[in-house]
Amino acid sequence: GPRMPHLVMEFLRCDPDERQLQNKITAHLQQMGWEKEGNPGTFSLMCLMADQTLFSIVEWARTSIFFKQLKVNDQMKLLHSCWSDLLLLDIITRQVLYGKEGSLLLVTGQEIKLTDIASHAGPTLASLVQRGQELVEKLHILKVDRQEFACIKFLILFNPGGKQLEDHHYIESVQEQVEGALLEYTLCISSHLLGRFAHLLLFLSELRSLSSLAEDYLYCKHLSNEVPCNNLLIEMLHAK
Amino acid sequence: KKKDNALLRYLLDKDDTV
Repeated sequence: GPRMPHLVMEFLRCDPDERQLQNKITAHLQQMGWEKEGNPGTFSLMCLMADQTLFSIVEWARTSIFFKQLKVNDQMKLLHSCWSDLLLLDIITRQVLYGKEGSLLLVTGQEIKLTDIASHAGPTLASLVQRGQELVEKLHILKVDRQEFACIKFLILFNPGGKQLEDHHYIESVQEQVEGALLEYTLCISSHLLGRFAHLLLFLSELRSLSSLAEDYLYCKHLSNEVPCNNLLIEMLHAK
Repeated sequence: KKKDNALLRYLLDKDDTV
């Protein structure tokens, strides 16, 4: 393979194992009484999965390089402002790396046909799914790999913009280091000078705008009491 | 406001006391 920047290897090392995550969350849902082949299309099951995925995201961040050096107050500020980006990135990454066309691969390994989702979804959810699908297709064409996704996760986490951070300079310097590592990596694997890197940064901004819409959608669902009592998900929805 | 974020704080803090 291409020569990999040291930092990119470190990011990969921090990345949780997909199979372990799948087993952990499946076991948790079964413990809560959800049948594996039950009714995975329900909105509340998706919320439970999102909630459990959030736990894994916090655990990933907490044990990751750079983040664990921060004070808890800064850690909370960073996570509060990017949790929905990270959640959406998790879903999109799974589709690009392991998913099949025309279906949504869940964190538990179950698959739902996109046509089934579309037939049950209202206009807002249908449009969110459609836009997410377009992002997945773009990344498929670019053949974005695990290394790049791992870098993007850190770019999302270490976003110093608009927050009252104690360690602002440190967070800014980490962001620069991550960008540098991603740029170096994309230059190694792509002959199109800067093109690939620019595409990935564009994806990042599209992801942020979509996750912001998804967060609004979830918040509305929460206000109408349709989000089941998922501790971390609700807490994050209240954070903004 | 801190109470609202009790779970996240707990998750981030839990091993720091070990």
